[in-house]
Amino acid sequence: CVQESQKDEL
Amino acid sequence: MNIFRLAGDMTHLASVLVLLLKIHTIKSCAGVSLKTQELYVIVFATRYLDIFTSFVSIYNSLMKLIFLGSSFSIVWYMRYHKAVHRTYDREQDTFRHWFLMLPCILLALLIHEKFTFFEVMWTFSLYLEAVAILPQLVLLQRTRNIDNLTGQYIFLLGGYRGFYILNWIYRYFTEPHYVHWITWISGLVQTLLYADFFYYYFLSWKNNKKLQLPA
Repeated sequence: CVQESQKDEL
Repeated sequence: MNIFRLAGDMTHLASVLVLLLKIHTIKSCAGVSLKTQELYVIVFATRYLDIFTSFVSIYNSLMKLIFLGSSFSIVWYMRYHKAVHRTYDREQDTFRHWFLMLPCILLALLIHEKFTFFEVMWTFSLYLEAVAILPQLVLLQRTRNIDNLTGQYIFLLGGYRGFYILNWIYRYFTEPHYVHWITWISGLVQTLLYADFFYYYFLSWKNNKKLQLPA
C-alpha cells in the first residue's frame, strides 16, 4: 500500500 | 528491512548514545545546541503520534520509544541538571525556534499527501527534521573549538541521513509503488546541510588534526 510503506520507517 | 535502513537506524542510535555519553558521564554539553535538541523533541513527538495506534514491528515501536525518551532526557539534562547546564553555551546558541518551525508548519499545511491531522503533523515532522540541525551547525561555526564527541555526534547524525537515502534508492528499485517525494526531498535537503560539515570533518581526519571550522 502506497500510503503505509513510508510509515514503516523511523 | 534492508541493510541500508538498518545501518541508518544504527548510526542514528549511535549518535544519540555518543551525545548521552558526553552529557551523562562527562557532565558536559559544551558545543551542543539546546535549540536543535528541543527541535528534535518536537520532531519525534509529532512524527510518532501514531505510536499507540499503528503497529509495524516490535523493532519500530522500541526505536520510537528510544528516540522519544533519549531526546527528552537530553533536553532535560541540558535545562535542569546543574552541572550539565553550567557547560551550556547559552550566549552563542541564539537561533530562534519559530524561525524554523513557522515555515515548516505552513509548508506542511500546503504540501502533504493527505489533509488529515496525523498526516499534516507527520509531514511537519519531516520538514522540521530537515532543518533542525541548523542551530547546531551555527553554534559550531561560532564556538569553533569542537571536541571529539560533538564532532562524532554530528558525523553519525549525518551518516544516518546518508544511509536513509541509500535505503530509499534500494526500496525504489525493489518495491513496487515505493514513491515518496515529500520524504525524499526533505531527506535530501537535510543531508545536503551536512555536506559542508562533512567536508571539514574528513579534512581534519585525513590530516590527523583537530576538527576546526573556518570563521
